[in-house]
Amino acid sequence: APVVKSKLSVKAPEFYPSGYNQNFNQ
Amino acid sequence: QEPLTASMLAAAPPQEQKQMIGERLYPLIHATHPSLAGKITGMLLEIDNTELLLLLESPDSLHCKIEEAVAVLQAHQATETSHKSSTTAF
Repeated sequence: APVVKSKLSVKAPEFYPSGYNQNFNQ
Repeated sequence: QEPLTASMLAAAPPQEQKQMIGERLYPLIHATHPSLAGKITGMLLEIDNTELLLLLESPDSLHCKIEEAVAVLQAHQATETSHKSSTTAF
């Protein structure tokens, strides 16, 4: 499998897809 | 959704590219980590788009990267907790 090297940051803003409420909060 | 290709991504404006990737990443992360999906997706979207396309093509690599993000979040929360308890002790 490809090795992906990158540093993850907890400061990253949260991401929610468009139409989030309809699809994931039933 | 059809698989996201590099040419599809290249055809979109830069600000939409992260949105397109996020739309595909979020459900995959939500399936295993529903309560953290927004945060983990945001953390992963800071990775370079080329690497993100690799992750979308390789479930194993994506799983490893998600677990890495969870570990980073847990380590951060542990630091926060120990920091709070040490400051309240003074």
